[in-house]
Amino acid sequence: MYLKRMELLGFKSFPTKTKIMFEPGISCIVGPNGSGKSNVADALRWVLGEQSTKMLRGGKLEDVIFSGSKNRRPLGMAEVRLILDNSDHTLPIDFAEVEVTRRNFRGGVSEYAINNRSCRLKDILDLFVDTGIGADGLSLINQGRINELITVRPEERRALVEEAA
Amino acid sequence: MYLKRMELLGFKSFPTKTKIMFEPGISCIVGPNGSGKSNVADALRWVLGEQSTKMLRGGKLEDVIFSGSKNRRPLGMAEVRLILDNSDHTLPIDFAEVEVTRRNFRGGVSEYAINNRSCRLKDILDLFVDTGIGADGLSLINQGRINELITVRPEERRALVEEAA
Amino acid sequence: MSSRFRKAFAQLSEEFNNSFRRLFGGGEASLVLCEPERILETGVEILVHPPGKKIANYNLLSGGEKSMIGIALLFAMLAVRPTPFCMMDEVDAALDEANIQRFTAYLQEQAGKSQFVMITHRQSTMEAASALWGVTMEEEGVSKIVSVKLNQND
Amino acid sequence: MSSRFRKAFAQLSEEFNNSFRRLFGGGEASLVLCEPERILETGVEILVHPPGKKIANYNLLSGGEKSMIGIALLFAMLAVRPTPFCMMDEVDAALDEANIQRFTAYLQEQAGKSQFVMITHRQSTMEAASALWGVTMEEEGVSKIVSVKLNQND
Ligand SMILES: Nc1ncnc2c1ncn2[C@@H]1O[C@H](COP(=O)(O)OP(=O)(O)OP(=O)(O)O)[C@@H](O)[C@H]1O
Ligand SMILES: Nc1ncnc2c1ncn2[C@@H]1O[C@H](COP(=O)(O)OP(=O)(O)OP(=O)(O)O)[C@@H](O)[C@H]1O
Ligand SMILES: [Mg+2]
Ligand SMILES: [Mg+2]
Repeated sequence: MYLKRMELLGFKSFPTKTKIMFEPGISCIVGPNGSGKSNVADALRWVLGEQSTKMLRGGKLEDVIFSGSKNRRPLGMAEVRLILDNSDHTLPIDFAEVEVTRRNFRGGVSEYAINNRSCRLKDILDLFVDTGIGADGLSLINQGRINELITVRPEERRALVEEAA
Repeated sequence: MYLKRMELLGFKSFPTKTKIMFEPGISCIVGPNGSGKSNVADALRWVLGEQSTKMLRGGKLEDVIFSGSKNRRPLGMAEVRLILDNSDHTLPIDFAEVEVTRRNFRGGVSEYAINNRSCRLKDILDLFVDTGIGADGLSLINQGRINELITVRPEERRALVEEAA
Repeated sequence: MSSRFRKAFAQLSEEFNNSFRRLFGGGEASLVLCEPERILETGVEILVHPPGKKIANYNLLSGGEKSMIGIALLFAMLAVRPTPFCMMDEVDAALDEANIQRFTAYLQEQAGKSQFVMITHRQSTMEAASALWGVTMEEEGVSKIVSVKLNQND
Repeated sequence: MSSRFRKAFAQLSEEFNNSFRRLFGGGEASLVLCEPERILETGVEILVHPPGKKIANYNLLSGGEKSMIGIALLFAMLAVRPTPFCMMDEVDAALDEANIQRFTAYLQEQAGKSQFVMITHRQSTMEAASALWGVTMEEEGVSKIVSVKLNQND
């Protein structure tokens, strides 16, 4: 399994439909300060079901929706689609390509879908449960957090071992 | 007033007498990870009277004393001397050059001196009180702390304004 | 007491806006009293608008933007209450090349008023210095200070 | 439950030592159970000895050393429980050039097992990648993705 592409619409600093193509191996995302690199990481974390606004650097869940710029009005919805190659059937679902979608309207709740069929958050979490992917695993290291792996309290580090079990 | 030089002996990773000559203007301290650059900043913070072990990245006050290496035994004392040019009489003391010393024996308490005459911590703090220099001011920004100036709570940021008053 | 606090607050807020506009090439910034009627206890909030951006709260700003705001606040303090020297330990770690250039240009202007000692890994910051010192551990676990010529590589 | 935990703990500690020695060029590291008799609740401590150093507690280690230990723990997790992809946001910010080289060499070896997406400002990390994407804000406040050729400067 690997990431093929991600499509953002109205998510943080991406008001218009934006596609990011991923490649196997090592790829880098570069760009000036404040240009939107960590927002791409936040989009990945969000579509995988992240519920903590703090991990998304916001105060309210709506802070992920494009809040306007000098020349654009705020939007009413944020949507992220993640397309994964599943030809090796890592994910327990009978498709060679899996698309996970999360959508949030201002003032509403999050809607989720797998291959364009609406589902619950729990279905998304169940999909990834044995892969180590997901908001809590180490598959996503936020900016400034690499040193926290060793500065957290011992009880918190226990979770790593449980994840590995 | 400006920093002329600092002499370290037995402080953290400096077991032998080491002199650092400062220059007016901008100077840089460079070197590999773990080589001892932040220890130089800790030495400056310590000689100015810092009492918090956390700000010195240690657990106990003795953690500033050289604790040994592959080929050297631990030492029993740490000492830092700070030599300042005071020809403009910024410091309320009648010397063109001022030397501040702090010394700590393992298991003992800190000893302080100004121009080689032993004094109390309070005398050191009084010396610098109107200059903005000192463990609490902005004259020393620890590694990783620049973002904290804006992420601290509003009550803590008030201290900055009080410092400026 | 409270009139000194108000005066310092107004000055710091003004200087914060100046240094912010310098470092961000525009926009605006200010300090705000959380509870103006309780001047002796009130907290101080910051309000920032990077040029061209409308953001709900400053936690949404990027790592590099937060460092630049912290640096702006530091320069504002130095303008209101200059200190003879200032040592900064890797304040440039999160900055991109363009922001390092803006930061070091500002630093060079202030170098007449204060002495700056910068601990850094970034080449562009080293190039802004007039003197360079290296710390090495030729002997494991033992630090040594050496003088470094600028044209050497990191 | 507890036997699975013990087995995973032993594996993770072993792999942590391997990746630590790789990244630091020697020394040793391990995980330690704080209260081995209470296996269902005990915390997990780390024990590290960089080559040639005797340190009392790991808080005394440097910023770059802490990042390298965090990276070692991450690689240990990937060895015990591989995940298909891993995105890292500026984990190299505190590293010097030599450590970036060690980190990227290790990364390139693991690239067969997992897909890595690295957000970075460091040129040496960019050079280790096979594909490079740029994020820009040509229009203020609006992010755009562009494809970047490696030989362009940051
Ligand atoms: N809901 C939102 N609506 C519009 N813009 C937003 C929203 N949330 C965040 N932003 C914008 O995103 C920017 C931060 O982007 P991000 O954190 O991704 O930067 P970055 O490329 O990671 O930068 P750095 O290199 O400094 O870490 C902020 O300046 C802010 O303007
Ligand atoms: N009391 C002590 N005795 C001996 N060595 C010590 C002591 N305290 C700290 N050290 C050593 O100092 C090293 C850390 O140095 P320091 O934090 O100054 O590195 P640095 O040059 O700032 O590195 P970086 O670029 O990663 O921030 C540790 O590896 C440790 O071995
Ligand atoms: Mg970022
Ligand atoms: Mg350091």
